Amino acid sequence: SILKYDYEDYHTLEEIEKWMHHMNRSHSNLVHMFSIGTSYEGRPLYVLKLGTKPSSFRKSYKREIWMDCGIHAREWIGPAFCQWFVKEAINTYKSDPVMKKILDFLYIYVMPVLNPDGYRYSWTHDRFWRKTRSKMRYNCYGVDANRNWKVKFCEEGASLNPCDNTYCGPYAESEPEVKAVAQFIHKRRKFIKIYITFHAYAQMILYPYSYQYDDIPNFKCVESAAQKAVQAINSAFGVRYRHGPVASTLYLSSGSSVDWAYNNGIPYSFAFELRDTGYYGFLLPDGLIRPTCIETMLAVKNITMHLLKKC
Amino acid sequence: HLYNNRYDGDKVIRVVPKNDDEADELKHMYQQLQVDLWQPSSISNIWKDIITDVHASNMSSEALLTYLRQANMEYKILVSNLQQVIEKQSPSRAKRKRR
Repeated sequence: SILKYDYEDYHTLEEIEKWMHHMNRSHSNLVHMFSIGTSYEGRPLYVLKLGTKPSSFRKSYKREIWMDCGIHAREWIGPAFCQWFVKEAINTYKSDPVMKKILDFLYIYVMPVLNPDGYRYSWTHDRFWRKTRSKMRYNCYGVDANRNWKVKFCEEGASLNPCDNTYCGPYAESEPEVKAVAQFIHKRRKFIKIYITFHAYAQMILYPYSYQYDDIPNFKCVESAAQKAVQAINSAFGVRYRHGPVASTLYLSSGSSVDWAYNNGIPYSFAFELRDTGYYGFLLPDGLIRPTCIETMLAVKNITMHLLKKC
Repeated sequence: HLYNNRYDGDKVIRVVPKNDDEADELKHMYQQLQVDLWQPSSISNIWKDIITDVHASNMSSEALLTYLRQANMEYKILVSNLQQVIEKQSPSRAKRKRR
């Protein structure tokens, strides 16, 4: 039943879509749902826009945050967190002054499932599917949606083999999902100040660059935000997250969304790798959704307040 | 069972190559066995001291474990039966499906 939606369980694509429709209908003062395009298999790419409309005496525009989950189909904790975030934002808007400030001063775009075809496939056929479900001339399906962005396309850490899990695709933004998100963010780039993408698993908060070891120009600011965010995570249940640039903290990769967002002018660009570090891996039990989401909420709110205070 | 029990007997194995030779051999082995790499995301990111987690089918995991023992490479079995862990991830859903 939608009325008793279980945020401590994993949900199918259909359940998530029904839930989004419900949130849009029942919380129209804070939530607006829209679609930015369609997936390869024709599914709508839904986004939820959270935030109050600016009152007449305030600025007519608000700064914005973009969050996406489910780029990689098998990383189910991502979409679970995106849903949790929306629920918390709505439920605590009146009771939490921090959340009230965030939703009054900013708009937050939340895309719970960026790769709906792959996500659905991981529920119906292959639990460990990672890529999209596009098929071009070759025998193998799918492109790694986190290697398909127009930034150092198909260089280090990406594969030209269509059968590999890190296949970059025939060309940048070949995947309609990636193209739709890129077009939307590019259009709103003057307003979007934070980009966060959620993955699993490694327990890390990462920032650009992925494709090279050089520091980003605003390294001090972003590093400070990441450091405070991991401290916030640790404060919840004592879980340790590492933080740093993708290239030196995780590994070199090209064509990733976190680099694309940064190179498109979004000053704070992060990739979260959520729980755990390998005990369960992609199979994080539903009993651990709650603590994972609680600690991650703290980090996201922390980064957002960092933006509002300015570095 | 979820996914028609296809993951019964599959394992997830962690190996951390101690030197470049081990890393190269591991890359070769993973490619031969066509394992599902959980981390890192690409075989090309496997180097000395990099944690590698691989999901291998029942048969492939036996071959991989035999190789690791013969090569004297340390390993840890993170998951000894993937199907069981999949069922545990969402026990209420697995029960509903069985009903």
